[in-house]
Amino acid sequence: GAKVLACPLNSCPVAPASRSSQEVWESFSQCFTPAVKEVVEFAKSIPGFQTLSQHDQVMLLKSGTFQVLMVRFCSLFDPKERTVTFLNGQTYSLGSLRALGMGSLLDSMFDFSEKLGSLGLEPDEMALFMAVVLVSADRSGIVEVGAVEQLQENLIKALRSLITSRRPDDSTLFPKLLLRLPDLRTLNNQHSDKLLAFRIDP
Amino acid sequence: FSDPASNLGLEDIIRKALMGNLEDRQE
Repeated sequence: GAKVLACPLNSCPVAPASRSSQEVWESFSQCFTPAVKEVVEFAKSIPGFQTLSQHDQVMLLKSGTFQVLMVRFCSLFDPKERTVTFLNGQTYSLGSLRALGMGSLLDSMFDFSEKLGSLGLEPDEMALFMAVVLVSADRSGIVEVGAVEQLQENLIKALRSLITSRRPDDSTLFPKLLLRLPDLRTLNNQHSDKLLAFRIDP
Repeated sequence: FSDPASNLGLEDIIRKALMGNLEDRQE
């Protein structure tokens, strides 16, 4: 009867059965809200982001926040040990997380973390990549598509320039990085399905 | 339930965080 929300941001992934779904959700919300606010602050620091209309800023953040968080918290996933360290400091094995109902989403997250981690990005490269991730989010609901495309183009150019100038002998890194964008889209969809399942059938 | 971000309260958090910024700039 325990209610499970096995998200690394959740400080109490397994709640006692006595707690209502609403209470479990509100407690989880308090855990993810600071992380979401940090993504908004990060977005505001992206040169050009605040020149977009507020409506489009909200749309990009709505569809891109999870993806940015996935990149940011990639290091919580240890593909070698097959463990995930939650923000509450507790480390869970792959087996125990499977038992908590994390199946294909978890596999995809490990896969993504391993691929991104293998690229060995520097912190500033990672930040620029997260900016690209955010402005590459789902365009549904975007009004000024041209302005978003222009910003995306500028950020991709900046990322390519940074990476190729640092590693002139490795022409494969930048394309490999761009290939992670569709992975993140897929992860985003899987994650949304998981959350909706909790909300519909708690 | 077609829009998870709205239903999860994410949109509210985002709007408030962005609007906070507008208020900061006005100050």
